[in-house]
Amino acid sequence: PTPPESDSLEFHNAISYVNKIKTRFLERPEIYRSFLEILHTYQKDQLNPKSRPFRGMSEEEVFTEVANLFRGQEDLLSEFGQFLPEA
Amino acid sequence: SYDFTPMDSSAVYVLSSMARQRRASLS
Repeated sequence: PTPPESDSLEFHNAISYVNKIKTRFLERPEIYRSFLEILHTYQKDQLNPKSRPFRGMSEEEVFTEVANLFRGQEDLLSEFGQFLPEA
Repeated sequence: SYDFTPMDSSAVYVLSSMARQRRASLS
């Protein structure tokens, strides 16, 4: 069983992170939108049992795509790595 | 407080699920 306080900590970290990206790319909303799209693609692949064993995006691919997107924003990228299951 | 759209909220949801998976895989 998962301790509820860990869940809320993860939720809180995710909110802070999304807010940070949104703020960072206020002048370049297309980057923020691309980030959301990468996450949605990843999630869709994860939730679709038909995509197994040929899963769509691996954690590594997600990280690579986000790394391309966040080029020059190393703090955002390293923080993103902390969310990935196999970073 | 945050001004989040539904898209933002689902990103939060995905990120926190990822973090939970990560914790599960580390423990």
